[in-house]
Amino acid sequence: QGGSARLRQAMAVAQHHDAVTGTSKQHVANDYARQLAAGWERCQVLVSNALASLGGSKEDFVFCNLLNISVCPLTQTASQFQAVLYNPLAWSITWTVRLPVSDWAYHVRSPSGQTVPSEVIDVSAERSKNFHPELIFPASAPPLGFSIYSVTRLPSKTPRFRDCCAVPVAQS
Amino acid sequence: SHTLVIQNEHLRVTFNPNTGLLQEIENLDQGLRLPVSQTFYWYNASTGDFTHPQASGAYIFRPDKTKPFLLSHWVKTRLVKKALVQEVHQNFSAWCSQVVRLYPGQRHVELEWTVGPVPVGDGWGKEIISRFDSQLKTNGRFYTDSNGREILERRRDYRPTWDLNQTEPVAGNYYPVSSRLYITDGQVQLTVLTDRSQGGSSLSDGSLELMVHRRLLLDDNRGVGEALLEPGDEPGVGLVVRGRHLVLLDTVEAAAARHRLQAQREALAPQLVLAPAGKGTPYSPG
Repeated sequence: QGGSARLRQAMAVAQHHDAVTGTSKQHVANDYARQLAAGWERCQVLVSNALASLGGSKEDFVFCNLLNISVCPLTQTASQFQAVLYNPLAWSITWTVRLPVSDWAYHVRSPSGQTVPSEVIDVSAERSKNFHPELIFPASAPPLGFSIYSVTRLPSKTPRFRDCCAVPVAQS
Repeated sequence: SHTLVIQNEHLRVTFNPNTGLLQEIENLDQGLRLPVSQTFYWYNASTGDFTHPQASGAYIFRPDKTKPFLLSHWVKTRLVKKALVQEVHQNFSAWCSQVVRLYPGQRHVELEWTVGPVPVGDGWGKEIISRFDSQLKTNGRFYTDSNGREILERRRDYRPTWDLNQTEPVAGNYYPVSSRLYITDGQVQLTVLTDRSQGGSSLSDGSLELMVHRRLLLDDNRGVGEALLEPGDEPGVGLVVRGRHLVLLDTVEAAAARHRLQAQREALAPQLVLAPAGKGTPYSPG
């Protein structure tokens, strides 16, 4: 069972000036984080239930909370997956989806089954020996609605991005 | 030796070939071109002295000098130019980097910074800022929002309701930035949207700065009773923060419509949910 009450409470607590500006004692900051994480966990169930109800299919929905640091175990291991984009705005949007992946070629299909242009780029840090590919594709979602994109890994290609795009180090 | 440029149908962003730093933003729709540099600096946190014992801490921002230290005179850069994204990766130091990014159709420049862990082994608390410098004649004025609602005019070394005796030239001009900060010369407006509440200011005409991270060694004696260090921070590793600044260059007339809509897109950003393919089972609420 999901619910939004716990996240609502955590968000209410986080309106305190100590939470907004970071002036709390450290153990209080830890508690803010704990409450928000617990609230979001319940909300994930709620969102999953809503998507299952609206989409007519119950899936093992995954919320990758570490996308901002390019970590998502599902997209980095699965050969096929779905990306559901929910738009909370009252007008339609186009958004660039970025997902960490493990290979260099993917096929992305729109909700209508059409091929969507996609690219994989390397986002690894300078001097890093490991490649960190990220899949990029544009996705649209209707007002207050969602769209489902299907992603399939293709037979691997050799990455050539380093050679083609590296530029001389700037020096002064 | 060659100028780095990223460009889409609306914007062109140029980087200095010698330093690798942002050098110019051009709004191609409006024909506006603004030389603007952006880089990171840090203020040395005050530890207080005999006459003014106030130290910089959780509540109090009090640098011990008015001029911040430049983090790096030049950056290592890497250009990624593809059809769906153009990025310049800038490496300022071992603990500060940034990606300047343009997607097709986008009317703002996205600066995604990663800062930390801030080193404090030298015994100096540090407050890190991202600063934009331009030639805009802003007459001591800049604008910050109030919780994403009303935009308020801020004037350097001035308060609208009393005669100010400015004793803190940096901190005394810092204001809360909930979602945006901008400067204008009456014709051109440079706006920076933030993804979180930060402190910001314009300490000289044409300049904008936002504090992105801070790591301090002393408590400011205002009640919290702790320095801004992480738990178990002996000897400590420090936190890494990653955030985004969205930079818009526009005419004054067009700027508000652009930054307000973009701010809504940020505040109500799409939620991405993933699922393994082909494992679904038919479902109906009944």
